[in-house]
Amino acid sequence: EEQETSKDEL
Amino acid sequence: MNIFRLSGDMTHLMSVIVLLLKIHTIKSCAGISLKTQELYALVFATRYLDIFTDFVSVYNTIMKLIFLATSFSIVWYMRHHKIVRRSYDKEQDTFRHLFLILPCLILALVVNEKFTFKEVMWTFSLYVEAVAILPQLVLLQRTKNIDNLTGQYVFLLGAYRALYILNWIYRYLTEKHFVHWITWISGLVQTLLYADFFYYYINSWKNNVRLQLPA
Repeated sequence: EEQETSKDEL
Repeated sequence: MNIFRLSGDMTHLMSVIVLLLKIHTIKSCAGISLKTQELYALVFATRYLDIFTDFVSVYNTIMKLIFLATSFSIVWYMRHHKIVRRSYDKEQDTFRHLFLILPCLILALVVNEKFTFKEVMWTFSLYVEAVAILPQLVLLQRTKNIDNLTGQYVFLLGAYRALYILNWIYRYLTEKHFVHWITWISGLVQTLLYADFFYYYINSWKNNVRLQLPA
């Protein structure tokens, strides 16, 4: 599974 | 979303409101570094490239739009508004952007999670944000009489960073796979830059005297 960076933060 | 993250976003929002209040009601940007404001505009422009392609939540999109719009409008007011721009301390605000931007760009090209345009830009925005406050801190140090709104503005920005660190600790403890070294280290560096300011800000507040940073 690919680890995405925390783009849910501002 | 946890309470630290929400409080962090809200203090960030409040810092922008305080600054806009100063600009709109007093029609002054005295003591505010245009260099720092331009760096923030660059930070949001490069970080939110995904705004129309990757949907996270309505909250997320609205906040991104607010930060983009306010950062660019603040820069516009400081540069072009016929009254506001006169109060800008141009002679004191001498920090060079390029000394901050160039190393951040090189670092983002070398240290990133994925070598794609969007990812490098996103990482670049994190590095620039980490140091964007420096011109403002230098200007504060040169300002004899720091007004309350300017002091509050910088304090709220620092509080926002500190709350984000608590948010990361919380997320690390509660979420699986929440490890983001680049975000954490640059965020920590950014928060540490405020340590000195916090010390003097809290002291001046405790002793009820006007804030002044030692030269």
